[in-house]
Amino acid sequence: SPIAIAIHGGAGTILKKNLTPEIEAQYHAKLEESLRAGYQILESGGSSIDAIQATIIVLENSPLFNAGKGAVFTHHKTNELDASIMEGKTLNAGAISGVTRVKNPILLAAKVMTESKHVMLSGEGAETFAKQQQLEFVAPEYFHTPRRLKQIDNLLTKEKNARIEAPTNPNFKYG
Amino acid sequence: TVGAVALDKHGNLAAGTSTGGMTNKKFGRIGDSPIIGAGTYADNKACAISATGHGEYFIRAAVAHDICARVLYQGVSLQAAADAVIFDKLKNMGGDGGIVGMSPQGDPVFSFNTPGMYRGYIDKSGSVFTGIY
Repeated sequence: SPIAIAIHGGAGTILKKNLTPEIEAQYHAKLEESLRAGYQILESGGSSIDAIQATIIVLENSPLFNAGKGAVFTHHKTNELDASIMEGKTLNAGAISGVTRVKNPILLAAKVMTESKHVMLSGEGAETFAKQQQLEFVAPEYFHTPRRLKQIDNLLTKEKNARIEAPTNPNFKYG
Repeated sequence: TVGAVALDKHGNLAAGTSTGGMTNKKFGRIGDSPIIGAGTYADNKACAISATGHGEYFIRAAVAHDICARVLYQGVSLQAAADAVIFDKLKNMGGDGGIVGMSPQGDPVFSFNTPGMYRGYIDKSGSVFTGIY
């Protein structure tokens, strides 16, 4: 079979004015680095499951993307991470949600797929399983980045103002 | 959110997605990324999909599985199946976002109804592409 790999790093309103040429170049470089990490596994005969993990780890470890380091903040200024993985040969799959200390959530999703009888684990239970599987843990602060902290601070300020202004300003609605 | 899809030398497809979720989320809110069939799906007979976007809509539309099902049961191309879900079904529900897909023949596919999506591929000829808008 031919080999190929493709990725995304999130979709949305990516405003050119927010991306200087230098930052844009950083994104292109990190996207290509992650592609090559997975592609070399495919080239050496490795599995697509291993290639996926190698690629996503590069993106989780980069502060540029909303996954792993660089994740957005919850209302309580924490980072709650989710991940899932699936293989097309057996339709086997693994998924986790709401972890806060596992450095690479995609590795935990893969362990759920291969080392447990389940498909999806969540929260503290998922982290207990991660410990059993000797996955790397980090302090919650590892995931923090100034850009995302600023984002949540702005939102919480708006939300506070909305509560004050809500009766008069219907635009301030948060789901 | 980040995701990847791949085809290996043995003809096996795989898909994976990882995310920090939604800014300011509360009450343990979960989006589509960890939901098999919504944010992630892979079937050697059809395709591998990883999604990113407004998770609530991707869950309700079962986006990743729906795209693979259209390939499998309607016999349409992966690009046609992806565009039908992203630009028709999802858009009509008010959902926005995109997917990266891989066909069993090793053809990468992108489909997104937003101004931008960070994306890239190394295709079966070894050529590299990365894009933002």
